Amino acid sequence: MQKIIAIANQKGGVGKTTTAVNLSASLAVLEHKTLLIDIDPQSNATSALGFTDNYKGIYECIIDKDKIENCIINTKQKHLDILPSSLDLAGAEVELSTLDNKETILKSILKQFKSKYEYIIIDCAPSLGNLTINALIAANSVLIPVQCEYLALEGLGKLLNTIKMIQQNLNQNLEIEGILMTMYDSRLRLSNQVLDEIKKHFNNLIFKTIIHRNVKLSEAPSFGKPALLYAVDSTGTVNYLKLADEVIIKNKKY
Amino acid sequence: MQKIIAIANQKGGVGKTTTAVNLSASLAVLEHKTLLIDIDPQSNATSALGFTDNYKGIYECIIDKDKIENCIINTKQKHLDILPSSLDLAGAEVELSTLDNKETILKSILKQFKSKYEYIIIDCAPSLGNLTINALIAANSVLIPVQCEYLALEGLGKLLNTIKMIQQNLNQNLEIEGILMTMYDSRLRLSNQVLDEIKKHFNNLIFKTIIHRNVKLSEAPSFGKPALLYAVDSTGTVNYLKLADEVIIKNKKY
Ligand SMILES: Nc1ncnc2c1ncn2[C@@H]1O[C@H](COP(=O)(O)OP(=O)(O)OP(=O)(O)O)[C@@H](O)[C@H]1O
Ligand SMILES: Nc1ncnc2c1ncn2[C@@H]1O[C@H](COP(=O)(O)OP(=O)(O)OP(=O)(O)O)[C@@H](O)[C@H]1O
Ligand SMILES: [Mg+2]
Ligand SMILES: [Mg+2]
Repeated sequence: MQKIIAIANQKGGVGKTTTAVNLSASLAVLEHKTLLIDIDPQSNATSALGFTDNYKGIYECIIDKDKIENCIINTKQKHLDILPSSLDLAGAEVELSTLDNKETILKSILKQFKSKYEYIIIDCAPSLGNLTINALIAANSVLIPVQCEYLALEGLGKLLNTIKMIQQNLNQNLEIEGILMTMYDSRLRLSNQVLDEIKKHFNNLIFKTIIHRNVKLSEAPSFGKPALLYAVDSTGTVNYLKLADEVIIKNKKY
Repeated sequence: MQKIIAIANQKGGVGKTTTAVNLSASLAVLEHKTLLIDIDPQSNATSALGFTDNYKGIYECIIDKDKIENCIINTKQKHLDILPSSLDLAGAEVELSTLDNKETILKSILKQFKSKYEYIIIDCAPSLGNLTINALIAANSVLIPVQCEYLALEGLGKLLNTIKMIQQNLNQNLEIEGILMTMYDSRLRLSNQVLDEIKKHFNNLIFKTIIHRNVKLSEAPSFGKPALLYAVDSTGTVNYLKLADEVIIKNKKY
């Protein structure tokens, strides 16, 4: 079985990269072969796993038609590989819009790639441009991180409309893996209000696991490690292991 | 005198909108006529000032060539007006790339607009696409919010390279208004490390004013008000008034 999950939300700073990196690392430590694809030109997921040079990666696969096998890198962790981003990827947004099949390139690359991965996790940029649309068309499902903040709540409706439009026109099989609440701080009234609001309107979509605000999650990238290799007993590590468990159980039937 | 300042950083969630809204409100309360332009399709700045319907705004000015005067709305505050964003703006990113003068449209719109505003503040999306490039070409200077987080630090170098490229090719007069540290939490080692790092490498660019993490700043948008109309004695309000003062003094000679 192979499940492709895009981590997407056009609102910035809601925890897409933190979720992509730590969910991937948690799936890998639970013995599920996982590939993390970084299609954000900022390449935060790539550097958060310690890869700070410029590597051949997803840009070369999309634009130069390089073989995906040639660009995948092994990480320090067993069962976790990465297809890195690079600076050139910023140009891909424009280069893609001149091609005919601009929206389905990633889907066909991944289709041809007969791989051994059980999970492919795609970290997206904070936009709904060509690269993110490519990810939403290539994916089986989309995981939506939502920060426990008012402005993050506002954008959720628009994102769900965009996903509905993609489901109708471009990828009938796209499901919503779930809405993941991030940076939750139980001491703040605002955090609780946003959580209650999401539970009220999207109770069937929200993950049981809630990611709490935890400084270890934001320190880990500076050491080039996921939280579980940097601070194994932190709240952040435990939260993401629980999320991985929830995703695995949900997809047992997949 | 008129100063056009773009608030830009392709890293998401670093406080661009919070800065655009609260700096604008602070400049207005200090008796400087200010126009806030929202060119982020998420239209967070528009809703943070209480405008939650769909209005004619910057999209109509850029694509339909509507007069800017017809789209400007007065806010509850004296000396503060807004040129709102709208959902259609998401389409403008693509529509712009088909036009010849795609990068200088906003600049010529603002040039023709003989206005009475002393400050025009432009809130940008978390990307370096056509709309943000338009803002950087139309602006006299760019204010760069940087969250006190490792991942936000990473992207700063790339952003300064992009600004240099724009200064060389598209807008020789573009200055850097300053680097504004946001969401600073003095109790966190990470916050202090990031602040020290920025001071070490960019000491000539950093504002004296530092914006502290303050929940009133994130609650205010849900009431459709800037912090100074929602929680006048909060740290957030004081921080942004000090920032406005620093910007005014710096631009006295302008
Ligand atoms: N649960 C958490 N607790 C504390 N800090 C967090 C948490 N999740 C993310 N962060 C920090 O918040 C910032 C934003 O998170 P992140 O970069 O993962 O969001 P993003 O949605 O990927 O941003 P972008 O929109 O720029 O891609 C980062 O500095 C990250 O380290
Ligand atoms: N100093 C602060 N203290 C506490 N919360 C803050 C502060 N500044 C911003 N926030 C909150 O952090 C979140 C991100 O801020 P904001 O939306 O202004 O960033 P942005 O850079 O405009 O995001 P985007 O990249 O999506 O445009 C918002 O929910 C905001 O309310
Ligand atoms: Mg990210
Ligand atoms: Mg914003």
